[in-house]
Amino acid sequence: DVAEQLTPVLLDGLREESLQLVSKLKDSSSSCAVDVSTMWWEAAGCRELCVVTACESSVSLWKPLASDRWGKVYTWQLGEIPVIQIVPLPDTCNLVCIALGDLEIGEIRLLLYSSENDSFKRSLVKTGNIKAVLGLKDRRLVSSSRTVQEQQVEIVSLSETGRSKDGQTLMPPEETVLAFAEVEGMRDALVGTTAANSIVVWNLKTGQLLKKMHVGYSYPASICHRAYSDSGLLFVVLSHPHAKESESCGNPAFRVIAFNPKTARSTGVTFSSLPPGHAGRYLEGDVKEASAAAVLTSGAIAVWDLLLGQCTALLPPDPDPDPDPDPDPDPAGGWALARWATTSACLLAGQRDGTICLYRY
Amino acid sequence: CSESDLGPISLNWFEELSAEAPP
Repeated sequence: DVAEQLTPVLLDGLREESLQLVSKLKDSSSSCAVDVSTMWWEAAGCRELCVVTACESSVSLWKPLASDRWGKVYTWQLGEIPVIQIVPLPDTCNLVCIALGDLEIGEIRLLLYSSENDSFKRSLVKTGNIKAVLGLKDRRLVSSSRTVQEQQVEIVSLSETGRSKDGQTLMPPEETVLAFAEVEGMRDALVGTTAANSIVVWNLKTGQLLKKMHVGYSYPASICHRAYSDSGLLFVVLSHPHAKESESCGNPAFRVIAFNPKTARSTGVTFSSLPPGHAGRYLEGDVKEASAAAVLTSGAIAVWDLLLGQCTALLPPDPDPDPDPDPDPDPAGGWALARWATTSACLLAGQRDGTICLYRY
Repeated sequence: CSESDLGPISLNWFEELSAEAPP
């Protein structure tokens, strides 16, 4: 019955690309999901892709059981500072970072499992007035933070046991960096988006700021999600939380833009707009490979193929209607989180009540 | 997009910008 209720609405006849509900997990001890992610966990010689859920005061690790069920392995209880987001570290095992703070990130902590003595630990990685953080390949973490006078962009390397090794600083741009993305296939290249709507490119090895390129005035406060270089161009996937609807492009949630880093000129490649007739705008989302997913202000989740610029599936705002309707229902109820697992084959969708649904895409 | 829109394209843009940028 549940699977039937949650069957996503398909658009434009793209029926081969749909979302299939695989399983649900709900932490009975928590009422609200702040973030969800996946991490590899290896214990007793067995390596499994696990789900990590965060509520304001704790982070839990869930392992797959038989019959598409999930069992909680461990919960890290955190202090008085609320958890804001999970910061996954790609291609690592038994390590995940979390960002904590009030309104803004005040500290980043590492949560880890030691298979040597079968114990769960935590350690402090960084404190400060942190504006953006991203886990990079090879157990590295990049963050931007601000003091009154200046901005610091720093890379911290983490060891297998979680201890921070020497950090490296990158040359900061004048504007505050609000998001980072690794340039796929280029180990030493990193891009960021700034508060003044520019893309900046760094050389991670030397710390040099190589280029600053303006995104344009039509789409303020762009956030970078993904970047890759092809045929001498830098392709960047951006989301536009504050984009205004236009006749030519509809209401764009994501755009793929090609930059020529030599000249700083750019051109739009694809627009991924809200489905026709769908009111509201982009709230938050995630990109993996050519797939993008976002929670909309209506409480729905939309999924796009970024190469086609086309919406391929939509989870309606109220996927699991209460048989005894609330007399005062939340008008924007439904979904709160949309995250891809380590591949775009699995979507983790979080409801406002803390339930996480796993969909095969 | 054509090359004329974006200006001259270099496959080695990362190395070239790294050589040009201040250390």
